[in-house]
Amino acid sequence: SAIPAPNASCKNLCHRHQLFINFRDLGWHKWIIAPKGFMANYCHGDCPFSLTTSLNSSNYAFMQALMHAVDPQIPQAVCIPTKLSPISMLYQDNDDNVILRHYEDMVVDECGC
Amino acid sequence: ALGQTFQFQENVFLQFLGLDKVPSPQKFQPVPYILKKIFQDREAAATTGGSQDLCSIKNLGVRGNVLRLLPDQGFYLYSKDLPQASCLQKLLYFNLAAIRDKEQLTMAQLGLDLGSNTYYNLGPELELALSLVQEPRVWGQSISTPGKPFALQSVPWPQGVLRFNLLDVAKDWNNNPQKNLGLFLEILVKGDRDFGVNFQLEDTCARLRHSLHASLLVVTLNPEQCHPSSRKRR
Repeated sequence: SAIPAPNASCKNLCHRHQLFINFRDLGWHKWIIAPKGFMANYCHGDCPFSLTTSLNSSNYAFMQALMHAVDPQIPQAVCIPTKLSPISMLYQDNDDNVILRHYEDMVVDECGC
Repeated sequence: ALGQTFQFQENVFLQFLGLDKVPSPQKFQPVPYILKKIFQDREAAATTGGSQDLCSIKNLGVRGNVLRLLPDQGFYLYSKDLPQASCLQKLLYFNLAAIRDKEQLTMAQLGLDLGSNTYYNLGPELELALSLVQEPRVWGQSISTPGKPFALQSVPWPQGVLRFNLLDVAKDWNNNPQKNLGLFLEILVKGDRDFGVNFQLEDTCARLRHSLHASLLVVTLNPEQCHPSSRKRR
């Protein structure tokens, strides 16, 4: 299920798009004890020059946006995750083992150019 | 086609989770408090954005990123010629096949849950003898302890969960699966204590057989997902 972006004005600009995967929709709630699902957020949107001067962008993005303004053949800077967090999964396998496993860099918390 | 595509993605995601197919457990195992606690602590840390070392299990004081609770797949030994004070004899067996070759074992803790921790119906003093099964045998009859017990413990019963460190044993089993013939557990009743009532040995032991629950908590470190030492990522 997609969670609508907070304000529509920057809809096309680079930002985090929230997407929640409910394990019940996959029928996985029968073997995954916790959590109930996980945030499959993703980054998408334009990185115009004006945005690259904001906090969440890197110097490289500023330079690339500048070069794109001079020569549109040079692609715009790209929208990527700038902060990620791990998830833990508690589940049962086919041998009746209860397993707790940690996966790092699984959830996108913030995006930037 | 869409369904087919989705099916493909599901398999890819399962492999990412380290699974070869969707588990379909027949009965749910009880989740021990420690696993719930570690899970909740991780969730809280991820929510607050605090940095966390995914390759250390603070609550247990070991390095590792996969915890497995293996249920006991052994069975009780019944025989009419059990030694007088012997309350029960049980083979304990844990299937380590779920542990992948590249994973390093950092903890293996046997948990023996003898039943609720209450002082109202204090049972007799118990003595537990735990020994390695060294060679295959026919389990039709009770046996005297197969090897020298490597763990002996005397406890008032009911006692709650007793824990034994089996890391070296589990490493040996993991490196030489043919050696994994299980453990032999014998629980003896030390009848020298008088409770003022004449407790029936058999129904005491029947209660114990009913309440005994064994499991092996195994922690492993996957070097592909965890840096060898606790080197922080730049």
